[in-house]
Amino acid sequence: YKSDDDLLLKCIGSAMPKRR
Amino acid sequence: PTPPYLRWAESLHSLLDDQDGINLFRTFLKQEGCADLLDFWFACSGFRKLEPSDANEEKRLKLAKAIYKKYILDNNGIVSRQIKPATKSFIKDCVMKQLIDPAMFDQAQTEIQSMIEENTYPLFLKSDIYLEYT
Repeated sequence: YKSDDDLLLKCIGSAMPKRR
Repeated sequence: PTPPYLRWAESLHSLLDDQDGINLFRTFLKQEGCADLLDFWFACSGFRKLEPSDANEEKRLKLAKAIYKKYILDNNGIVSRQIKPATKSFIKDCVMKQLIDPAMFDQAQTEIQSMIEENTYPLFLKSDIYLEYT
């Protein structure tokens, strides 16, 4: 299992706009 | 065309729609000791994007618990202090009963967003960090 922090970071990153 | 940093001043959404804007805003919030507000806002959006399916039920439950534990459980945390008690108990209930809905953090996200719009976002637009950037 991934750690909670890792899971949170991925989740936060998934909501960010993609770089143009 | 309007430079990005001028668009950031138009609305919070214009700012949060731009990676450089997010980075600068987060640096400012970090200085003020409240970067968690922005992280929580994005965590809620990311959580909502995870479609319920048999394959990711476990992941969604784990993520909902992680968001709850990190930002809401500690009543002294910067995020927790800005969320209404009723909203917090609703989320706690969802986590305890394992009723994981894509919209379970929506109300909390709205409350944090209002706080950002009324407070930290206007401060950011007046901050040295933003003015120096422009």
